[in-house]
Amino acid sequence: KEGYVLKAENEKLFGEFVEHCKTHTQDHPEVVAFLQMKYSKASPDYLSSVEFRNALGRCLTRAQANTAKTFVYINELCTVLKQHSAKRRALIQP
Amino acid sequence: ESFKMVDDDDDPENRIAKKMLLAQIKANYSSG
Repeated sequence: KEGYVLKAENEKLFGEFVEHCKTHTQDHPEVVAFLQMKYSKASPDYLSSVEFRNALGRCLTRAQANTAKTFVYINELCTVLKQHSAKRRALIQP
Repeated sequence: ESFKMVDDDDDPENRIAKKMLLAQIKANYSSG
């Protein structure tokens, strides 16, 4: 049940982050699409984790406080999602 | 009174991150 709540919270936070980024990256909409693609390929376990919620919350807070660094926080989140991609996890498993 | 438009690219760190993301997107589309 806890995992389900976390997943819902993280989805909401990610939605907020995406909406914020869309506003500040209108010259390059492909960047937000790329972030969403990385999100869709991330491991479901990671997307329902406290670790992801913390990373997402940190990026969202900072992005809202400093709109001149929007791409920095998108890049940070893309890197985190890439590190936890379902494909990568499958390769690491013995 | 003159003023300077604030652009995302004014921040060096943001400019680098933007370049990195665009390069990744380009590589991603090129590979498949």
